[in-house]
Amino acid sequence: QDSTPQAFTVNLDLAPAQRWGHVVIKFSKLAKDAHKVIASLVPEDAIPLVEEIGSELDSYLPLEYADEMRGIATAMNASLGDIVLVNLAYDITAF
Amino acid sequence: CTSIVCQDSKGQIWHARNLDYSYGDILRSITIKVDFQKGGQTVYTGVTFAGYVGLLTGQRPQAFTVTVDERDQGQWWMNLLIAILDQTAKPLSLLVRDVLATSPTYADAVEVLSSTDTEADAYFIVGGAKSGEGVVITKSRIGADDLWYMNEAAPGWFVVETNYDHWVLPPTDDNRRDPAVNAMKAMGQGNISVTSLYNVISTHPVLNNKTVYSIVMSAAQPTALASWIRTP
Repeated sequence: QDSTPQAFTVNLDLAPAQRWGHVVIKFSKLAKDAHKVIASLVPEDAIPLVEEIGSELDSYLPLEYADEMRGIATAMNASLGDIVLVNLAYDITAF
Repeated sequence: CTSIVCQDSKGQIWHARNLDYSYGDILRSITIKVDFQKGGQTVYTGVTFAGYVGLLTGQRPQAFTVTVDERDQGQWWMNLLIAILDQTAKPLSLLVRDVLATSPTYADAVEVLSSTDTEADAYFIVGGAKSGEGVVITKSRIGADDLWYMNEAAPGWFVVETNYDHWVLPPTDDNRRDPAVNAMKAMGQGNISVTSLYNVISTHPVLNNKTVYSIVMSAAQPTALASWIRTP
């Protein structure tokens, strides 16, 4: 049976790091599942390059989105590297 | 993925899509619809995944709708190399979110999506709020390879994009294009609605085991947006 996606509001008037916390805390399994996806989809050789991007996030991504990812990592108690990897996975796997 | 932009007999533009990806079970469980608001007003809406800040599907009310279909070209390291060396290049989903946030019109969105460097190749499918506004942008990492406008695509009132360049035949083992085109023709321009477009994108193999979610939207009628998490 089809279902309807849960609906949320993201308030762009908030600081970027504060925007997604109320969303991601509703998905407690997300961090574990994300690990599973990352491990299987992203080529192993790509991981160090993504870690490079993660460690210098502000140099590679617009600050607003980098801060949103930091806020998500904090709210989920996940590593920033994993969140960055999840957010880049679509581009990395498009080959 | 499959994306369709079409124009009904009254000139209203509609946009339908299936998002197909691996690990559907996981992605279905974290698929969400988000209204991005400023001052209590929705600036744009997207269907995305919890924890994913970019958008592969979105609508800016009274302006345009946009979806991304994967265009598998080159090697993974090319995408990362562009990311590291070309700091003007953007991840696809962040570019889409930028465009939804800042482009006031269909024409502006098409221009920005066509001309911005991206970390990967892709197809951007854009529908407008005015009659005639529909295009498939075949995007290379740097620049656009092709812009295919709806009125250039026979029969002239819709355009279908899956994951292959429109000027080549899709592979026989992944031909979702022809079933989608046939379903659109069977529906007819005079019968376009949320329900009929849902039926088109529910046609096998347009709907398939990898389909995570479906959406039907219209920038000119933003409240018509409907989305479904699929269980093929």
